[in-house]
Formats: sequence, structure tokens, C-alpha cells
Amino acid sequence: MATTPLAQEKVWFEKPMYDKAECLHFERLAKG
Amino acid sequence: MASGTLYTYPENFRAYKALIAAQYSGAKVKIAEDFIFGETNKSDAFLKKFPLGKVPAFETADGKYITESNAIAYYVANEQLRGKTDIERAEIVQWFGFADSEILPASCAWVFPLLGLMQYNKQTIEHAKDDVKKALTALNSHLLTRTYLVGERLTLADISVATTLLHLYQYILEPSLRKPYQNVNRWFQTVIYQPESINVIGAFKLADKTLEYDP
Amino acid sequence: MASGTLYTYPENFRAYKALIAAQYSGAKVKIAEDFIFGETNKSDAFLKKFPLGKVPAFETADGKYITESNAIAYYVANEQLRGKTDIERAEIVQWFGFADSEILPASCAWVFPLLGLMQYNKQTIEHAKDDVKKALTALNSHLLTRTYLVGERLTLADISVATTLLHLYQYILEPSLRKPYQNVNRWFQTVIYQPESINVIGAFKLADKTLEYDP
Repeated sequence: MATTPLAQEKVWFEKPMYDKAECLHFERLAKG
Repeated sequence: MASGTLYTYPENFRAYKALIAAQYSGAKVKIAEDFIFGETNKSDAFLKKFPLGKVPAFETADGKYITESNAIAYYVANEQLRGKTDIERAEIVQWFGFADSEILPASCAWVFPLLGLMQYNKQTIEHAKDDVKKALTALNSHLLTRTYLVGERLTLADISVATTLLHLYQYILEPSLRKPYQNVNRWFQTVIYQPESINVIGAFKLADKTLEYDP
Repeated sequence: MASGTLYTYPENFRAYKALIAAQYSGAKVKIAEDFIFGETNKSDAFLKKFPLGKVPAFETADGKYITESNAIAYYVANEQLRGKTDIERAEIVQWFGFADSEILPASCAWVFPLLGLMQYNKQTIEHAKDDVKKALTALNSHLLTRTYLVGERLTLADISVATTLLHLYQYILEPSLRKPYQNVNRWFQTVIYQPESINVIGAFKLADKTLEYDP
């Protein structure tokens, strides 16, 4: 598969980190 | 008429999509009352229905399970919201993608550190600001001659994109920062101040001042 | 019958979605011949049509512009691929979201460093492996009793998720790594070895051995 244009693709690599941060935040809120 | 139970924590912008759509369509969407985020969604019973344990999650009245906020919103919507022609429906899918790939990453990268959810990194924030600018510029251009994103009336595209912009408009886009995006501002307020949106979100307040980083 | 011009670089898994869909529907999708990625998509003419400069991008025969790969695939598809009932159509939107949010970030985080497209970071890769495992486990479970993701026949859900898995199956999932996901393997090969897929992707080869990091 062609790889060079892939290098310019925009991918949200950090998404899992943000998902986790969001979860932790709302879990803490849920616990009060 | 669609009906079912929505599992979510409160003030979840993703859940707002389906809840606002249901206001328009009349779908009966009940928010699960005994749902405790961090507990219920890790239970065996929940994971059996929704294996990834994420919310919002929707259980239809006839026992089907739907995840992904745009999908739930689609299910509880009506024909008007879903788009009346193939091109409209394709455009709605396009705006779902735009919200999730052009707005959400940048919004999270900018807002989360200021809310203390993630570590503050100046370079990350600067990139996020650029990405937000690109997305809003494209949106502003599109809305120059349009009241709504797709067609002549409000659709799921407007609901999805507007709810994804809530954090930016609540915490970041103080008047001077939102000034370049007058068409977006007009459209956003049109969507968010509809009675159907107010019934779900409440009286939304645009940012007076950008949230500041507090170490 | 939809028709138009698709702008993309070769072997773009996102473009495959629309191209495979068009094989099924008979839509006339012409790939722009004089498109040079990195040049054409930065030109004023292109940006006027597609302000974010991303590909794949689609210009319909009657002069409309669509971006976002799932939206283009939707537009060139037929009723069968788009889903025949509201629940099917919602489920297809769900799988679009699953591919983009549960598979793609993890797949790229694992594959790109091995292809030399990103810096290699052991911790990032370990997290990516976990995320891929979660996604494939959920998919495997769903496909235990199903031939296709939605309904009884191939839909855009299968096309979208399978194309998003191409990199993993090509570079990462050697036999021992894909062994826990027999249902996914079966389904993936069913989709990728359809004549319609072969016409677009060619003869796809599953990984014999996971690509190794070469500093």
C-alpha cells in the first residue's frame, strides 16, 4: 500500500487518552 | 415511533444529540434513572448489551442495542432530521464526520487542559487553536448563504455539529475569539436556542471570557 | 444513479469505501486522473470546492461537493448498502462511528510507527495493542452468529469497518495474532474477497508476519 500520503493523514491518535480522561472526570462526578 | 432507554451521565453533549432529536420527532426516550457512570457501565449486565461499556448507549423498546451518539440520534429522529433525499442524507453523514474529526479532537485538546482533565501543554494547545480556526473558518464559509447545514431546515447535521461545539462556545469562544465566525455564531444560536434544544440543554450561556489555565 | 469524480491518492483505504460501494450500486465513479496529492488539494480551485483540502473528496455530476469517506460511500451506494429499515440505517451509522473511533486511532498508532510514518514509542504501541484487542473482541462477539454486521446482507457497515481494518490485517495480524478473532477473520475475508472488493483493492494478502520496527 502507498505509505507517503499516509504520513500526511490526520488521525486522532490521542483519542483513547482523551476518552479515558473524560471517563475519569465523569466517574468522579458520579461518585459525588 | 422510536422509543427506548438512554444510558448516559448527566450533561453529556453526545447524549444531547439523541435527546434533542427526540424532542423534534416525539420519540419516547427515557433516561435510565439508576445508571451510575463508572459502575453500571462496568457491570456484566451492561457489558452484555454494550460490550465496549461506553455511553451514550440506547436500548430500544423492542430489545435492540445501539451505541455511537450519531446512530442513536438517527434512530430516534424523524424523516426531516434524517434528510429527505440521498444527497441530504449523505451530507448529514458528512457533517457527522466533520464534527467528529475536525471539531472534537481540537475542542478536547483545547478545553480539557483548562478544565484540569489533562496535562497542560502549550504546543498542544497552539495546534488545537489552529485546528479550531480551520474548522470554524470552513463552517463559517459554508454558512454564509445558509441557515442550516443541510437543506432548508434543521437536520441531524445541525444537532450533531452544534452539540460538538458546546464546550468551545461555553469555555473558550469569548466575544473577541468568536467574532470572526459570525455565520457560525448566528447558526449555533439558532440551533441551541430552539425550544427543543433548551428543553434538553437548558439556557446555554456563551462564554464571556476564555477559561484560564490554573495550575 | 449517482455519478461523479473522486479525488484521492492511490491505495487510500478511505477512498476504497466509495469505490467498493460503487461496484455494488453501479454508480459511475471516475477517479480524477490529474490529481497530485499535496499539490492539487492545496490549489485554490480545489479548496474552493473542498475548503479543508482533504481527500477523499467527491464532486457529483450535478456539481455538489461531498467530503468524509463514509458520506461519499453513502452517496454512491444503493438501498441495500444504505440499509432498508430505520434500525438498519442507524446501525450502519453506528458502525461508521465504531470504525472511526474504536479501530482507526488504535490501528494507526500501532501501524504508523512500524511504517516509519511516526516516531516509535513503546508505551503508545502497548496502549494501541490493548485498544485493538478491545475493538476486535467486541467485533468478534458480534459476529459470532452473524455473517454481516447489519442485517442479512452486506452493507456500508461491512465496507467501512473492513476497509478500516485493512492496515491491521496487512501489516500486523499475523496468524497467531488474529487467531483469537476467528469470526472477524471469517467476516473480513468474506467482505474483502467479494469480486466487488477485489476489483478495487486487488488480491489482498493477510499478514504472514507482523511488521517489525526498523530504527
